Amino acid sequence: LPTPENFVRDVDGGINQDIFDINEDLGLDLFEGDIRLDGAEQRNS
Amino acid sequence: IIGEEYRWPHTIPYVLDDSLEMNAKGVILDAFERYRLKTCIDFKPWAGEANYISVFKGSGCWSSVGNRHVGKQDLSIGTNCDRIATVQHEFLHALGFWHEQSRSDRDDYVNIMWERIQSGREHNFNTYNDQQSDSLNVPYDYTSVMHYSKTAFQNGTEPTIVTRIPDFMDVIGQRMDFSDYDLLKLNRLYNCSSSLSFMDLCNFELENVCGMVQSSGDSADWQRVSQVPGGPENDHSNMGQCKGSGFFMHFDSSSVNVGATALLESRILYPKRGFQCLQFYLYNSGNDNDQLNIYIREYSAGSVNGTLTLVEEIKEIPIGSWQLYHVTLTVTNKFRVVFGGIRGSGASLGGLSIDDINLSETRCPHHIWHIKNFTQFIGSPNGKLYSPPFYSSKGYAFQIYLNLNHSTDVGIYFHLISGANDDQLQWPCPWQQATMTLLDQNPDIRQRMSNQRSITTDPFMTIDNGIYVWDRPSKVGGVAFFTNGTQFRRGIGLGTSVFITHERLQSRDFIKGNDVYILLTVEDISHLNSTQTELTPGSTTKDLCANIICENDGICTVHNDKTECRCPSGEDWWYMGERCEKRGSTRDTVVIAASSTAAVFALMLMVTLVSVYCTKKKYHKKTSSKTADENPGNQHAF
Repeated sequence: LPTPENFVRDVDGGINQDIFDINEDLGLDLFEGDIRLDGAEQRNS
Repeated sequence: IIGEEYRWPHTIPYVLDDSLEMNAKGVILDAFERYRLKTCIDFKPWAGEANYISVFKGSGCWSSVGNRHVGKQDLSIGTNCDRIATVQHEFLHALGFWHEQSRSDRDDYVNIMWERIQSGREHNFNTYNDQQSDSLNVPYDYTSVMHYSKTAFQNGTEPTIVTRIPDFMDVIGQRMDFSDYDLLKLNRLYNCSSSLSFMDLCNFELENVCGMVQSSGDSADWQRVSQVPGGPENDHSNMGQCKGSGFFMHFDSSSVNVGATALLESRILYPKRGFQCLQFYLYNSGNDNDQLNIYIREYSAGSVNGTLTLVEEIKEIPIGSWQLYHVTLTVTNKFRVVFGGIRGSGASLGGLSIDDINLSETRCPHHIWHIKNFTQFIGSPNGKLYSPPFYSSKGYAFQIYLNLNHSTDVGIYFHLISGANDDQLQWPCPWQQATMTLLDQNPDIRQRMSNQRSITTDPFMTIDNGIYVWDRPSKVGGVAFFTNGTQFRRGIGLGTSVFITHERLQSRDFIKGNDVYILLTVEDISHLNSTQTELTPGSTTKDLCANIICENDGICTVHNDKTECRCPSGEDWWYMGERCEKRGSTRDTVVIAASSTAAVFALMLMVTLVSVYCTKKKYHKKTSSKTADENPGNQHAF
């Protein structure tokens, strides 16, 4: 039988990650953190 | 973003790619329901339209801004992005919205602390001028689901955004639901005047009581009051906080005989989806045996006055407090909702009161966990609460664990528990999605910003010692006891320790009258396993296509036993050629037309020049010969 502390599993690992934290941790450097730009926009930005 | 070309049609075609996690698919469909309830944006499975959004499991959570007219426009809901407000956020990008703090007037409301931003990430705090971005005449919105939080891209522990009004420091960055201003902007941008699934609401503040009518076929009337001597002292909408307002409807059962009824009918409503959820608050200050019946008066060609059908009998209504109720309806014709109060046997010192009615074409939650005297548990050692046992629609017994004793955050977890049907159920429990919602008790369902998290039972999930998490609780669970002493087994819980902060929990109407409601739905989502196969490039209809590859997302089809590639096309572009290898666009046509015109002009010019030259030469020759003739030497004059 699982030990008590295994009785719950925390899908967030105790950290309330926002969209941008998730993307940062994945090494993404998206525009404004979560916007994908197309070619022209990329050049523009 | 300014530009009509970035708008999507009001009904957006979508594909849920099979790369998505199962939980994410369910969460995305729930997010679509929030759009349908609060805006005029709808979603439909892609059926070959020129442009559609393909939601897939990419790396992270991201989207493009606006409709890019690229045919398949990707939107990524990757690992840990399967939260409903994250999906709402990314789809608002796709609909044409940037982040709130990038507005041109942003600096009037927040200060960006540039030195606290991670190096190289400063560009994330740019603003757009009002030629690029339109705030749609809506004030700056600290509560927007599109606003960065104060810790966005921080290089340490200090906030990167400081609101000029300090009270909003911990408001910015909410990821619960659309704010009122989010909805105002979106509905303005897309000219919404109604929503697909919202039908009616009534808080009885206006004397017209939202068009509700007293029925003639009863023996008493409902009264519009703001207080009843026997209770309630005040309404539910405002909890009596607003002097001179705060009304509700009351059936005074103490003034009628046993068995007497009072019917209150809604205005006529016109369903679109065929399923509805009726929510309302009910207060009993009469007798335990008083009862509220919910009827539907459905109109059809054959029933001009409508047919009254009993939908639900609400009995054993607790005495002395407002209680939230949900009633599921499945009406397809125009109808009225009828509230029927009935005086039960026994003495009555008051009666039945109803307030804050909401009717929408959405699914009702399966269960409600009502927690009374809630505030005492916040941050306290005995703030570890387990819900009563519930049964899912498939028969799985489950329980919710709410952990309030952490100092800053609330945790919420879903546990399977041993139940009466376990021998007939499939183990490990396959693909049941549990959705846990902390209800924002705003009287208007469209203005609620409820906090919601979903988890899905993955039958293959194991914990480190190889135990299947969702195996039978009697096998993997621990011993627990109900309050009445009966023993049961509680399985491993899955959830989050950061469901909501204590600060947010005590904001809005999450706690109202010291009552909290957790709405619970456990649904089988195994049908989402492979929801919609996208017409994949090279998909074969017959073996003939087996080794044909159509380029640029072309589709191989067989026509008269011959393989063909059907090429994708957009509004102003298309692919062509045998394997869709060539790309065309209206822009090319223009170029071709212009260049051929230029070529013809050049040619004509050359012809003209040559003919002028020849003519000139011929004329020159002629004139020179003529002068020769005329000069015979010295011709004598007369």
